[in-house]
Amino acid sequence: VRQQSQITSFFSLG
Amino acid sequence: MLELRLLQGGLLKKVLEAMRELVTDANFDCSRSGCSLQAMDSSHVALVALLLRSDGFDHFRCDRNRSMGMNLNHVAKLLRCAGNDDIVTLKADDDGDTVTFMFESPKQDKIADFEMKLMDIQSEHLGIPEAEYQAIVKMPSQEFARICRDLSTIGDTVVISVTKEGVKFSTKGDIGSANIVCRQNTTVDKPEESTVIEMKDPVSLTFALRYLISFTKATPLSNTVTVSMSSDLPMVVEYKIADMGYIRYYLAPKIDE
Repeated sequence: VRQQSQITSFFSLG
Repeated sequence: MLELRLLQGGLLKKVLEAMRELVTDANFDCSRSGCSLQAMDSSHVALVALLLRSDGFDHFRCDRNRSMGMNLNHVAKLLRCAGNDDIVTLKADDDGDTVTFMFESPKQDKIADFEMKLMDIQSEHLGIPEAEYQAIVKMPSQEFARICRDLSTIGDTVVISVTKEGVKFSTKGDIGSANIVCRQNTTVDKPEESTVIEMKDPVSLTFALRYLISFTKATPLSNTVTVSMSSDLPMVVEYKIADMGYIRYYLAPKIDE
């Protein structure tokens, strides 16, 4: 099963 | 004082239609270099980044950097009151909490102004690093929209694979499965009808189709779309906005548990 990842786990705040 | 004038008001309508399904509230950040917007969808799976450079406007005045919070559905509704050929001007005072949209008919015989309250939106700004992508596919935007729509009749997710053979879009669902392969095709008469594949390494990623379908609301902005993919990064779907900038959508992939 593939899970949906989130944008925030690839790009950092700032 | 902020004053942005665009002879092609219809362009602004298209820009709003391209974002409002994905994002409800967003800040328009204006500076001397232009207007930009960055916002995530509510589930933080997709991000939209808009750039409209100041030199693409017919008149652009921005005395002080401004971040103007707006409900995109409200802006889209307002812009529907403008004719496609109307000249649209946005005006805001430096310290005001409203923005005024002025619509002028091409013959200048009808002038309307709509004032809208600005919102205070706390949004997280993400740093998007420059990246080298393993594969970049440029194709007709209508073709990309058609593929996403057609595959959604079968499944909820799409596997996009780029190899030397071309780009393959695959899906599976309760009723069956589907594959659509597009090969590189640069022999057509018009460059906007060609499919160009730049591949450093083969790449295969899985995405939720409903986000891609939201992205294709930008199809009226450009004849072509560019899809960039790397195995460890969100995909980028970019529509150029002629002479002004771009709208880019970033989509996080589905990954193995």
